[in-house]
Amino acid sequence: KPVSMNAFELISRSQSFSLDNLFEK
Amino acid sequence: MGCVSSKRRKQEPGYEEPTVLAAETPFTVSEVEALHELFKKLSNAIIADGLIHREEFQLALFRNRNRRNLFADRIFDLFDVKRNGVIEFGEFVRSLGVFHPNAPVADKIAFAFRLYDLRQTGFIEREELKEMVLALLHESDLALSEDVVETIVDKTFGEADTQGDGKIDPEEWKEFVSKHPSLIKNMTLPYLKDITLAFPSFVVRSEVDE
Repeated sequence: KPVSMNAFELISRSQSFSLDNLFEK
Repeated sequence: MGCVSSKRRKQEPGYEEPTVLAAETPFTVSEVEALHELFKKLSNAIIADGLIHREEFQLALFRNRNRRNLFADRIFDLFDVKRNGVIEFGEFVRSLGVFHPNAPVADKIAFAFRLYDLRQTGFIEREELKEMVLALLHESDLALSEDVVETIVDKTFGEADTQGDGKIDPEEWKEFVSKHPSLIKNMTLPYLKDITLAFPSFVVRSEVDE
């Protein structure tokens, strides 16, 4: 549940906070 | 193997020798060569000048050059070490080095801190944390009420800000990450270990100059 998570956990798990797409061909 | 250097490449603005970059980062020379292939692709996507512009970075991350995103902006600014509005090859490799699975954890913790220190004050402030939470909600389908956001931010601050001065300093951040190691999971890109498989073209290219 988001409420039980800490804010940084929410952020670090977010796809919009990820560099993965740089490597997509 | 795979150690190809071309005259054309050396003329690229900001180009640095793979041997130099490999010595300063967790990457091997072959991996730096492979990263150069990726860099060429990204840096010539809109403006063919061998430099990654902000729009090209956004295009690579979101398939959309006009889609501004808080995280993409911050990452771009951190990669753009010289702060001249573009990412050069050396900056690209050194910055990505932090995301390598073999990079020191301390480097990842420090990079994440700088990423979240939106206004570069040397501290992560409550307002910055709230801004990031709101930004990610805006980007995702997750809908949380203002009260819930406040509760999450308060709770996080209560735990991380051990001195209780309303801001998280690098030491507090380090302690907080040691309690929650998953927080720096996004600071590791497993893909970087296989980069030579994804971009192997440099291995077969010959030294011939046309």
